[in-house]
Amino acid sequence: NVEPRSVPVFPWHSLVPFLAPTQSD
Amino acid sequence: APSSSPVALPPFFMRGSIIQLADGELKRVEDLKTEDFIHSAEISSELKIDSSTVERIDDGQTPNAVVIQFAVGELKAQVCVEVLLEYPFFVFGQGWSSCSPDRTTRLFELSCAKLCVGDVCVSLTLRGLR
Repeated sequence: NVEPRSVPVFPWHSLVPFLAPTQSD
Repeated sequence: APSSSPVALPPFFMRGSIIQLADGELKRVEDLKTEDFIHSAEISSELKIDSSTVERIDDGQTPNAVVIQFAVGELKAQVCVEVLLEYPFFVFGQGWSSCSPDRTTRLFELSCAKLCVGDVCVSLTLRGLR
């Protein structure tokens, strides 16, 4: 039902902000 | 304070964009459900879903930007990001939400709810990071 060949396919994790609470504060 | 200026909204938020889940399934961005993110993270060896609660939303340094402060994970680590008003976040149990649903809908045809303080967003961290 979805034609993947002629359109770009993006990985699911591209959509999610990467909030890493490891930076110095 | 956020360390960088907001980036332009990437193309995959455009309605109809094809997203590949971790198990290989293809879905349109507007059809994604909370379970899709949770399941994809479960079978990922590197990525872990965190709950990030919106604590504050302030004006950004440019007219179309906002600074969103999140409390991330169980430890409620404070993280600020500066994004464009139309940038959508995925809220647990609710779906896509942005600070300006009208702009998101107009620019990307992606239906959004209004992102509010207290909303719990899907975010990612690396497994093993502490």
